[in-house]
Amino acid sequence: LIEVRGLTKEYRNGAGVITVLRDVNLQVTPGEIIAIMGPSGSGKSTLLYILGLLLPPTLGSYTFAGQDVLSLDRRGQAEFRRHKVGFVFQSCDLLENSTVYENLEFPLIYAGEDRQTRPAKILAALERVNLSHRVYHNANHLSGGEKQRVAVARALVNEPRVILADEPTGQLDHDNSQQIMDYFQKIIATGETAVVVVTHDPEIAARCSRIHTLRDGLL
Amino acid sequence: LIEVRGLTKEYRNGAGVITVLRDVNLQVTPGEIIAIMGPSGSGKSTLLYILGLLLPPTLGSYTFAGQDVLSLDRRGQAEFRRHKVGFVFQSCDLLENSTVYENLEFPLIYAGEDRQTRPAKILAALERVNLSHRVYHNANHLSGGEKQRVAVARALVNEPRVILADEPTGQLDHDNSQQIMDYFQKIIATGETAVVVVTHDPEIAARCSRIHTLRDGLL
Ligand SMILES: Nc1ncnc2c1ncn2[C@@H]1O[C@H](COP(=O)(O)OP(=O)(O)OP(=O)(O)O)[C@@H](O)[C@H]1O
Ligand SMILES: Nc1ncnc2c1ncn2[C@@H]1O[C@H](COP(=O)(O)OP(=O)(O)OP(=O)(O)O)[C@@H](O)[C@H]1O
Ligand SMILES: [Mg+2]
Ligand SMILES: [Mg+2]
Repeated sequence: LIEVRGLTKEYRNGAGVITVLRDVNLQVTPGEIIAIMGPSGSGKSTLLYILGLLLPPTLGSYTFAGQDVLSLDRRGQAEFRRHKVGFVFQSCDLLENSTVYENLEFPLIYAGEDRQTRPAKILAALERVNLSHRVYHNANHLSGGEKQRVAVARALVNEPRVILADEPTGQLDHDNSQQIMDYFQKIIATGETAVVVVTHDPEIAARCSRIHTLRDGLL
Repeated sequence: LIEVRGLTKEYRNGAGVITVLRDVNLQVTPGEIIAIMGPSGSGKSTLLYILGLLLPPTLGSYTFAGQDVLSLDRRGQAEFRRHKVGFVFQSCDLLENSTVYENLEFPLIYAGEDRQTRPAKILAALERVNLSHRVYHNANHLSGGEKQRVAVARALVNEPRVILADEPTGQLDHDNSQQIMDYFQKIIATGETAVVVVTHDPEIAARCSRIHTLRDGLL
């Protein structure tokens, strides 16, 4: 499903060049949950952003379902981000002045989901993260862990082909973390989707098919 | 140092009343690191906000070093927040367009710290979280874990009497988490300060003097 070769990412700033990723190779096949671990600053979020076409690499190739996605035009890349990928960001990125319901509805609207089928999808996603009792709450009135769970539900509500989750359980206790993994495993059960999870939590990594470790930009 | 009795916090919204904290009692003595654990949504951040005078309780009393802090006027409360407390927020709250150095300098400026002694304090704090190599980096160009470590350093650079840390290691790997705990233990070594840490991480809780658990607003 995903094939990345020779991925390199550099930033230039006043002080010189920072090489965040060096010649990274990665393959992800449908039906897998793979974990990416590594110390703070090792390049995990950068790798995930590149996989989600949120950031261009400096060098390297990236093929998704056989298609060279780095050569897509702006519109093709936006289309990819909207339909193929569900992204869970490391820091909260819900719409603070919208309700939980609205936050989950937006991706469905963008994906052109029929008005009739939206409510059922939203409520099912909320059920999977135990937040049905907060459906009409304002997003800025949620606890840190509740926001994170809504962010996960939002990435999954569209049933994308690949889920890229950047430390989706960082704010969660044990039970809620396990529930997120249950949700991921349900999603991949059809064998057509895959999940890439960046995590520091060994309990999460233990439930993944494979674990890769990034150190100083090397996988 | 801290004595809280009968602390209750309620929110009213369209649907009714949500009781987040119910009749909470807590004591913290100098030289302690106490852990507060509990499921997502149990009221941990709310308790910490009240302790930091960032949020008023609905009911209850709060005495700090013998002084009734709930009866302080706005200026007294601002004074308290600036000098007595170091707060580490659950979500990133650095100044994104400032450098790491500037982010650490602001609390020192507000506390009236002499210009001559600031650089040494800033560099010492950064050293404790292993981020000397990012001192002049823009805050919005840091990784998630780097931001969290800068936020911890910023809460500690002023050497406050009490540190209130809301899940300070949520984004961190094992080694960096342990380093944060080393930093906290160094701070309390003088026996005059205390730390209250909200955490989900059992490894962090294991290094605390005591562990309290919040469930549905009850401690
Ligand atoms: N301003 C508000 N209005 C209404 N409800 C609120 C408000 N702030 C928080 N809540 C609710 O209060 C409860 C407790 O919130 P709090 O942030 O203290 O939880 P927490 O224990 O820190 O959780 P987490 O581990 O997820 O960070 C949550 O269920 C949340 O939805
Ligand atoms: N825009 C940028 N300009 C300069 N340096 C950057 C930029 N973005 C990230 N970096 C640097 O690249 C390195 C890797 O960042 P990245 O966010 O990928 O790390 P990470 O592995 O996700 O870390 P964490 O576990 O702390 O979230 C960091 O050291 C960071 O300081
Ligand atoms: Mg990251
Ligand atoms: Mg919280």
